[in-house]
Amino acid sequence: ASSKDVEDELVQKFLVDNLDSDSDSDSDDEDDITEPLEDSNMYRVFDENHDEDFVRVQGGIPSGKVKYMETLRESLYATIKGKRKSGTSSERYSLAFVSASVVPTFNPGLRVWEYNITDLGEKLTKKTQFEPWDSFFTGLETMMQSFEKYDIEDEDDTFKINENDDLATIFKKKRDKTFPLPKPEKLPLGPGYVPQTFTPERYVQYFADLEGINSGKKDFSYEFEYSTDNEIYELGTLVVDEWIKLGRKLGKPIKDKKKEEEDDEGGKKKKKKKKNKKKKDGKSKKSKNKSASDNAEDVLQKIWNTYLKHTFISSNYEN
Amino acid sequence: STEKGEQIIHGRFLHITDIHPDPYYKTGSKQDGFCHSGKGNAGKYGDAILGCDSPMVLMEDTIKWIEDNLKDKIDFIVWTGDNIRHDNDRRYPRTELNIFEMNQQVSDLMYDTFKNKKDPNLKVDLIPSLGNNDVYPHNLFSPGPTLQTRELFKIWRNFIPASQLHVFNRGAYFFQEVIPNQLAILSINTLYLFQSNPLVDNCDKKKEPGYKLFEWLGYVLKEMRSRNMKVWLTGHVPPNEKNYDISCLRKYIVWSYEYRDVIIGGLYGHMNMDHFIPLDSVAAYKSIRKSLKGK
Repeated sequence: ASSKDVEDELVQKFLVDNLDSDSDSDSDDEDDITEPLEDSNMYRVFDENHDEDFVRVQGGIPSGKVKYMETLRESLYATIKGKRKSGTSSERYSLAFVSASVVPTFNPGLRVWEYNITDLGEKLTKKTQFEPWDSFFTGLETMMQSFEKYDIEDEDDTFKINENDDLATIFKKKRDKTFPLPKPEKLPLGPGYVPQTFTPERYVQYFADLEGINSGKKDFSYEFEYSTDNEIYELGTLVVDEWIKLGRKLGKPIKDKKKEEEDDEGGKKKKKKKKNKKKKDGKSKKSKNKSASDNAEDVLQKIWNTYLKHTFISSNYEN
Repeated sequence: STEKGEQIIHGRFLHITDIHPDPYYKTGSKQDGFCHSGKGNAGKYGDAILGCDSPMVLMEDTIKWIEDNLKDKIDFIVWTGDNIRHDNDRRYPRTELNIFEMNQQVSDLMYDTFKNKKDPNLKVDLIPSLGNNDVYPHNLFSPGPTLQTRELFKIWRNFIPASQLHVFNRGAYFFQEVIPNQLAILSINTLYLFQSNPLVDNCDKKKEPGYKLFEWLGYVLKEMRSRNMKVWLTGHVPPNEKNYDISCLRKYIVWSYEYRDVIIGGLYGHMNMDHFIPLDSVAAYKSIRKSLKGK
């Protein structure tokens, strides 16, 4: 009974948070609004620049992959929100890590993750009793056997509603279990977000330098390519927040450029010019600022170049 | 554990992906002929950027290197598919049998390398997942049980817990407790979410295997949460708008978001490029809201 109460409460929360509200909480912010995911939203440029076999078949001589990364930079990294909208631990985001292949599309690569095992001994010696897995699997199989009815049911019959039903009633009548309920608030963030046992702390990327190996200069071996705590990425521990910060750095030049273009379009160009004229007097101050911003740009460019080098497994493809 | 007895946890694991071994690869052949014939410069271990698959020796020596350098230092191996050459040379078309045989060969090599010499259990757990080239024809994978899911279970029998046979036969997904009652790896069959699989449409219709996959995922995650276990999600095709059907992608993202106390992250291959993908839960919920309001 208590489990049902909790579920009802979560259903209600889900509706309030996600379905009943029409307001766009982003719209009053200086940060651009969040576009809903769309079929063609993110990789439009990618589509325009590649033949249809690029993604479907794979293999063969790689082409257009720098363009792909630029698209990714523009559509994913440059659109990462600021701290306030991302949450203190960037919990708005989750991450997918795509690793290098063994097949030499670029150079072969392998990745070794290191994760926190502090307190694991203590956890393992705690004798918490759970229901045996057997009963879990019995339940799982029963659920999956019920899938057979989906194949003969008319899809519309599964969602019959009355005209006066409000959204909560509809939702409870036929809750679609392929949508999750909200995380209960009392549960703390997991190892992906807050350092604790099982938090990934670092990974080391290895690669095989095929040119050196094939030419006989090197024996066959995988060698160190980079680790996430290097002086360029400076990822202390691999919680989501750290990656999101890196993502912001990778996307910043694109974001700044877009903002500049938007400002120009909005007629702010003139104002800016006026401001610049006024500032001419304080030339030395300006040039100091300029060199500081140039330095910042250089640093960001260096991070992006390093990232591309690693994306293509030190094969020099990007050049 | 009862299965393995005492186990030393090192706090390290390996991710290996897209081996693509090609038995027709010939050293010194022509690269524009997929390194299968002619006279050219194809290197012994293959060449970066020139477009050929992996010579067998690259796969064998890679696994040997892992055995020599990593085997005793890692807890488990996440292995995200594509264990056969691409279907790109018309002179050497791939058959279903070729695919099964090569997958068996790679699977045997992995098992022999990482097994426990004292008993049939693995010294290092291996968690495979299905690549879009591991199926015939490539990209096409229908809901199970089918010949393909049965064959796959046979090929991976040393890696998949026997208790999950029936579930696996339906969808080629399963999970492995790599640290009993603490940490699990969920192997997702991403071909059910994959836009390029013409046998599936979306993840919103109940008939679709992607819909069923999310019911399975929900059931498993709920149990993991109740046991206070943590999980990694793994699979071949990574989640992005190009790869996944939008109805599948947004579900993947909101599950990751609502189980942020349980899910550590996702590990994928397929793209051949090293990068990370941030997934925005707000954008995913907006997309869901838009789609539900339409109804």
